[in-house]
Amino acid sequence: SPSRNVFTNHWAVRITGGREEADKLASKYGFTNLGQIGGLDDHYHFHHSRVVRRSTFVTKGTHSFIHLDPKVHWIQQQVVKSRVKR
Amino acid sequence: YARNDLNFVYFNDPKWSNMWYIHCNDKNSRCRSEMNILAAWQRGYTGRNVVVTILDDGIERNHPDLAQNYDQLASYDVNGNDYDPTPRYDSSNENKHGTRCAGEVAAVANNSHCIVGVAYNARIGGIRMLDGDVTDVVEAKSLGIRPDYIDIYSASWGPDDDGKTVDGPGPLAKQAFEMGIKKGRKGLGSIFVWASGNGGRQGDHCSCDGYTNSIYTISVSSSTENGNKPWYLEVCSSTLATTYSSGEFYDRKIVTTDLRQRCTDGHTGTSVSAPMVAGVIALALEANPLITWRDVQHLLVKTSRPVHLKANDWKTNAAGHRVSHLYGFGLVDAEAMVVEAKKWKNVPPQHTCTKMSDRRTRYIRADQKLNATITSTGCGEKADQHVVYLEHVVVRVLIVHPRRGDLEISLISPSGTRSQLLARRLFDNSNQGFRNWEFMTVHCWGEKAEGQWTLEISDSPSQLRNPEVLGKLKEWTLILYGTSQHPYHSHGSQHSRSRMLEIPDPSPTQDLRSPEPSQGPPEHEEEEEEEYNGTCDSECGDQGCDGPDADHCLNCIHFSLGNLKTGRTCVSHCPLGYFEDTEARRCRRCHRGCERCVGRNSNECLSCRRGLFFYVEDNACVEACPAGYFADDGQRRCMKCHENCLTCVRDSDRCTACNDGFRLAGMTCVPECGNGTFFNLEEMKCSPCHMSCSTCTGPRMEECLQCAQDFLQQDWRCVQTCSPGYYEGEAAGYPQRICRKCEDNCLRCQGPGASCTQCKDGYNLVSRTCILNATCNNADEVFCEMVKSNRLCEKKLFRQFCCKTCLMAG
Repeated sequence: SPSRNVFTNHWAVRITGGREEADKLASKYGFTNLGQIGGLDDHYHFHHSRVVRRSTFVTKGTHSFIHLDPKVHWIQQQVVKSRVKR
Repeated sequence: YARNDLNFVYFNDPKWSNMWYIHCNDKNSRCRSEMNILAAWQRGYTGRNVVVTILDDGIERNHPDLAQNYDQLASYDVNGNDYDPTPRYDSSNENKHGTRCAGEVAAVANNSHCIVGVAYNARIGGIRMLDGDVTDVVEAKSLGIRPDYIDIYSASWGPDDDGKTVDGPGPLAKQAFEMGIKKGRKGLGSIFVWASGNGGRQGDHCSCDGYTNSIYTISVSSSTENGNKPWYLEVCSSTLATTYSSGEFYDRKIVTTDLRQRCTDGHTGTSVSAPMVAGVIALALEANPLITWRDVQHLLVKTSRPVHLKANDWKTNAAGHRVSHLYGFGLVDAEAMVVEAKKWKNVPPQHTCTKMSDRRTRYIRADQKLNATITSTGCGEKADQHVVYLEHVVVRVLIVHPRRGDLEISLISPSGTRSQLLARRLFDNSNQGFRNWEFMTVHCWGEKAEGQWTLEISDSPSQLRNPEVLGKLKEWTLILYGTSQHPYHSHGSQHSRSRMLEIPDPSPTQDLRSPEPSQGPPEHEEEEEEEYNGTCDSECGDQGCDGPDADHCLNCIHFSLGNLKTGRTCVSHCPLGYFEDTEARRCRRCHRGCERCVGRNSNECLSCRRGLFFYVEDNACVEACPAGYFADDGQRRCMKCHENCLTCVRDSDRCTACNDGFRLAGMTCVPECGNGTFFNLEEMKCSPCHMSCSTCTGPRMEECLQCAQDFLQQDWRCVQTCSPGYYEGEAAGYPQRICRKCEDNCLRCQGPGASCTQCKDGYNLVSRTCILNATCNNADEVFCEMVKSNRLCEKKLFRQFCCKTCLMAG
């Protein structure tokens, strides 16, 4: 059977306008901006402490409206990836 | 087989004798040293100044075999979001994996502890990222840490090797790989080394792992000591090279560092192969730091060899490379790598030529083969995409199928090289098919791109299936990577055949040790002359010669070297170990230990013989450098430590003690930051703590070590007033006031013990204690008397025991 996704309370977001813009947008929807993702320009790591840490379904709430914000070019709720040590 | 090496290097590390894959230790028998690591060391390459990091569950940075080479700047804890990759310890030692891999790369040599790493002078770091939820963000962050500082990223993990998973990097991790190869190492490209999977027993195929299957990773598989396929090994066409690893119980194993400062020779699987290759690449990068990520792959293709590795599918492709689905191009050869790297010129730019099939759906009928073809010109019509000589070939497929595991896919190149992109996987029952999955092969490396490419798909039902539901190939795309010019010929003849190894230059000092010029007899001693009428050597002076060579001169134009006992000769310049006495026209010997000098005295040296180091302050050659200097083996000089270091080893910035005002962070001296600041590793300067802290480890309020004045410590934070559920108190031996937790179930309190003033919902305040609402309701007078007479209400254990009832009852 196909494995079910496990959603986390972390998001990857692509926003132009720099760190300040990302911070503003994060706080607008209740997220914490944990900073740029590695060397990927305009990609930020957002965390939402009021969303359940692991869930098998997408939790809806006021934070969900960030998906509709015109300043957000792309957003992805992070899913747990099964990775094994070899 | 390689004969035992008579110039055997000995290390005092206790497991050195067990490291059969590096050297031969039994003088009477043959042994497996085809990886030629020892020979690469003997050429002087040990990974110096190359930075490797291990993406895993952390590394034990204070392990005695790692501490000296540990590099804080090549490390990060993505799980904990700090700079310390130390693994989380538990009773099962679950997080031993990264430490084991790290040792294989850069365990310190000759320190009487455990083992010797393949690149034992390389810097080693760890990125702790597997000890938590792994997401696309976590992977992308990990793959992109300090790309200009870290040269090689080694990963020995991946999606499940259960024979039914098809998974790979997400969009962010893919971008991180691309960013790494484009911008990492200041544009030369980060080098990602990956362990191919361990799913051999599950019939897994490493083409279903998008990490090993990526063109950006160097996928490494394993062989047993005897050249057999280990039970865990997966086949696939993207494997580039192989190292030894463990096999059956009777095969010898690999030894490496282990958690809790130990060593291990436990089963290693393919995990150890990635760091071994990372180590070999570190040796090659030391030989030539300017090689690109693609040069490294070319070097591996060119130098890896089938030797005695057993596989029934070894074939020679049209470019002359021997390749197998089990071992790629074969066992890595460290010596050939460094020799080739040393003289390597960068390969021409990589071009990509893409061609998509028509969008006609083709049905895949059971027990029949479906052939689909694409004819490629190698994009000759577009100069920036033109591929003549192939590197990687990728096939992106969109296949719908009722049982994915029944599929077998092969690709046949225009030259006739067949690569199996996918073998049947008995455990894969998925009906998801392959949705734009990319298969990759390296088997056509060096071949010509132009011509007809054939994709061959077979469907062999392994169990009863609905015969009416057919698989469909909806579309496929051929992506050819390579160069328009020949990767080697375009640079001239510097790319020799890899096995024609250069002979190391004999050390000048070795040649010059023997002539010990005597201090006694004069150089121009009278000798009986014989008649000689021929021409003299051009170095002979006006007195002529008694023979044709320079040692037949009767006097010299420039300098005479040697004496009667050892023989004398005329030279234009004095060799090393001598200085030129221009007045006497003689080569005079330097002070013992000097290689070049300006006079006989010990303080007139300019450089030193092997084993000694030139100390510039005294112009002398010393056995050990004084404090503030380190011994540079390459230059044989005492080099100054970094200005912040008090003492250092091997490099100016590998500090072992710091000057006043600085403290050690790993092996770097960072400023001791004043109160209210911390050392920010990102910005390399002292940055302010959060306003609530007086000392801290980072900028956030949770990173306080001590609180600022007027702040109280509450659960690792500093607060101005204690939160509900806490009361203000003092801690013994701790100058600062702290917030202590009230008793359980107490919402507000005035101090420790029974001092509650408000209870949580569901509790009642009785005698300044919170007790559960649900008390018994059947207490009679006798019972209450018993409770009261035994003063049970005063005993914490019995407070819930009808106390409220009794108290209410008076």
